[in-house]
Amino acid sequence: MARSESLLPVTSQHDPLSESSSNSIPETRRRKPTKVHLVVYSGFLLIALYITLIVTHTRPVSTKGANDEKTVASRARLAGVSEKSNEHIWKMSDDREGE
Amino acid sequence: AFAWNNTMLSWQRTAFHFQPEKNWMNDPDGPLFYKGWYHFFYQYNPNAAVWGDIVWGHAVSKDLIHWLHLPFAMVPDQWYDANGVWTGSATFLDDGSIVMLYTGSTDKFVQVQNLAYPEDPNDPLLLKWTKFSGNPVLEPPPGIGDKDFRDPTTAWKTSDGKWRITIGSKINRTGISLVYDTVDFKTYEKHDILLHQVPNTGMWECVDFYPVSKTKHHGLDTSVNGPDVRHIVKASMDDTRIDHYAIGTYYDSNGTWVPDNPSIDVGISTGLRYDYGKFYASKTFYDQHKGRRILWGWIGESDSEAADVQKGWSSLQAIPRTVVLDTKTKKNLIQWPVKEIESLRLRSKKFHKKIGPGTVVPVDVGPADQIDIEAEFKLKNEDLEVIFGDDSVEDDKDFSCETSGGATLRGALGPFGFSVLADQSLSEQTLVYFYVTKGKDSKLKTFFCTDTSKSTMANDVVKPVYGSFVPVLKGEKLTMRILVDHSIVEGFGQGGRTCITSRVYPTKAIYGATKLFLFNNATDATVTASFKVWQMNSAFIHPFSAVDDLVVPSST
Repeated sequence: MARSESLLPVTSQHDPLSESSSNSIPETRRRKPTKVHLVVYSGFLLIALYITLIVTHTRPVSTKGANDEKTVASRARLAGVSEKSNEHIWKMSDDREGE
Repeated sequence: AFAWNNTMLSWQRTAFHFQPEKNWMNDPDGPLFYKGWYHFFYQYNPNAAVWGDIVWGHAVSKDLIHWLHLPFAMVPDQWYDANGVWTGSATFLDDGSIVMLYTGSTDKFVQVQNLAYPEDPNDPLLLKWTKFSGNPVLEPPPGIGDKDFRDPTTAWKTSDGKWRITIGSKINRTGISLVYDTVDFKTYEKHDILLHQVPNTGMWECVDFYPVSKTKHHGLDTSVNGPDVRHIVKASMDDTRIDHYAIGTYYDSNGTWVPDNPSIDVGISTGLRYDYGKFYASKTFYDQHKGRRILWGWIGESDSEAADVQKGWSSLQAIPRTVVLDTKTKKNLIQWPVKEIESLRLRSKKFHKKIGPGTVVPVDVGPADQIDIEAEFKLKNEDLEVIFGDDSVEDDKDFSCETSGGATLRGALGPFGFSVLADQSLSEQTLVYFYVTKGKDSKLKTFFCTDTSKSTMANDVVKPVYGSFVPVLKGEKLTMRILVDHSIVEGFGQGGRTCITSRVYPTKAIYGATKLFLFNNATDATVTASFKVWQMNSAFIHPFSAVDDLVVPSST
């Protein structure tokens, strides 16, 4: 706690980027107001990108899970012998640890 | 997945346990002794380190330890085994010739039984196998699923001179063993009655059936029967991948078997197991050369398939074990590594140490990744008397190796034993130990356990605590034997009454960094341990070369 409190003010005081941006924004507003639209559109674009990222990030996990299930149901099971893979035991122990 | 590197993975290969040079292996098949050679066949995928494309691998040995790989014995080349040459068993006929019955997975994935025999009976190596032209000899009977009919046993003689086999199956959730009689192994007569069945145990595979002597310590040929004989039924539980056995009485007249104690019947979860660790699809054979029954067991991996693919191989076989009825308790089998394993013992060190409660002692044996330990432990009588004389100490009815917290659970009289495959700081260690409790009626109750939960820093490994109750009779000392061979640890409690095989994959406790410790994590008991540790040689298992291998290590 003590460490993070002492660090916070130092970082904000010595942040050169925050100072330069605060100076530049009003200037650009005055000279090129059309760029505001660009900034807004960029904002929308960023939000869209963010949503896309979330979707694509979750999709591989679920796809992987589905593939794993197929692997676990596996050739051995499909062919008609006992399961040879450990994946389901491993998943069960993972679940237990999670709980 | 854990970031395994080649250094770690290379270390996992064993020095004296049977394994192919690469790829996947599972069940033992048709082990036998013929013209001076032990033959070992096994389920093998020549194409990958995961199950599939199963052929019969083949190796020979003079002593069950120094194996020489031979070409495949059988491959899927017929419609009746197109999807795999699966598990089978060998039978010696009266004239000394061999027949092999095995399960084939047909081109339509139906499980059928097939007959094969050696092409040249004069070849001691049994290199070539002929499949019977009339295969399949058995198909799933009415009422049995196409994928519920596999793994024929070695045949045994009936009193009227026929041969009899049993095959595992299920009806709904009831595990069953079907019975067939034959005179020529080509045509069969199915019994209406089953050898045995147990509800709610699921599919039985790799059924084994054999006699054990009530009085003698030697093995019996599969056809032996009589008043001094008990019969064992073993089945591998498809649902749980556990090998369960039970002791009972076989009735030749109708081909049935009845367990001594139905409450611990075949497949009942509280029933008897060959091994309380990782040990499956096992099979025995009668070694007529040395008059003993030998048990083979498939030891799978506890890591991930991805790791297996990375290391390029998967699975081991346990060191072959002699199996006999415990003539003292008459309620369990005794398994013990074959005597021949002792031929690998190199230099040894003997120790006698007294260790107090909460103590861990390093054992200076040098590198400890290929060792054989034989130990006996003694608890101080005063410590026992304190616990058993104190009514305030409650009976520990609920202790279980698997669920009671492993070796970190401290009781008055345990755990104590060895920490194997440990690094110097004990950040990785596998603990093999006894845990003694005050059992029912205040009688001593002893458990033999293996805790793998701290065996590795890797996260893609199953790390259970294994173990079970082990019978200790009055006047007996507590004894254990541990075989450590890189990624496999085989533990034998009380002379082999309870056995535990585990697979472990340390990341730091490897090569020269592998240490051995003796520990006593009991709260009240002082333990005296007398033990001997041998460094073990490699068995140098390699492909057979006609020039070099005509002279192999002599059998002991």
